[in-house]
Amino acid sequence: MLEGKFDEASLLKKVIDAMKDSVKLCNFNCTENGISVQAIDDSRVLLISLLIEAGSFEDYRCDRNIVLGLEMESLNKIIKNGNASDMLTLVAEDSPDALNLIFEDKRRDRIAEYSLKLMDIDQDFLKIEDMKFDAVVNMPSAEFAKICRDMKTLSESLQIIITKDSVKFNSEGDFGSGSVVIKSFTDLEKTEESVRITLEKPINLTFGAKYLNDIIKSTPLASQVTIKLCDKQPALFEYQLPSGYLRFYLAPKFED
Amino acid sequence: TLKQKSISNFFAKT
Repeated sequence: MLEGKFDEASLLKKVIDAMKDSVKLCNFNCTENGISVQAIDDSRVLLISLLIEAGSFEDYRCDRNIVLGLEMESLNKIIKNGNASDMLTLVAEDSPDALNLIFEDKRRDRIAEYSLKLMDIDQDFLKIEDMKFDAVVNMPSAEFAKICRDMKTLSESLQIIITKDSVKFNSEGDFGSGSVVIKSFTDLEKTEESVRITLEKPINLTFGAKYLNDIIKSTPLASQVTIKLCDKQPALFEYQLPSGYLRFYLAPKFED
Repeated sequence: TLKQKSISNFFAKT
């Protein structure tokens, strides 16, 4: 049996909000360590890897491994009915045909209970080896989101160029072009505002702006985003959860 | 011209 209680529904609300526009159907794999998801978008360009470790829950138990096949839009409809500050408990039997979601407000005078039918989802599972990256950028997630939104107004592609101590986001469109350069920066008082660039080799990669604009829907989850890049390899965009992560592997564009 | 690659090109199925 699975029983996982979040102190606040807001965490799962943000996670589902971040994923629902990229993937329609997901298997949520529940083990004693927590809940994990691997899902690939329909165009097979973006891979999402979610891990909500047991430590992200107030209480968590899962006696046997359970797979919950969930339709994200339906899950989102139910999740939106709960308040962000409600406690949220996920409950499923060992061979479940439904996931129960129980929202309790903190004064415990209101309990809302929902049941979501499960689906049999046949999905590929890709093996992600330990990847080697040539550049790692840690930066404020809100700043990364603004850059992705701004650059998408010009072109459907966004070029990321990293040299020693700066990252250049470059967009070349039909009616014009634009770029934003950010440099390494340490804010000792507000560390979440800092930009850190770790570089082994210079990077020049191009990505679909549409996918980057899906990834930035994770911005409310974490104040910083970590971007890991390697030439002609998928980029990794990572948002840390209190205990776990939401990762996006995005295939680049390049010439054959 | 640049071509969008598929994520499946980079990771093997298990």
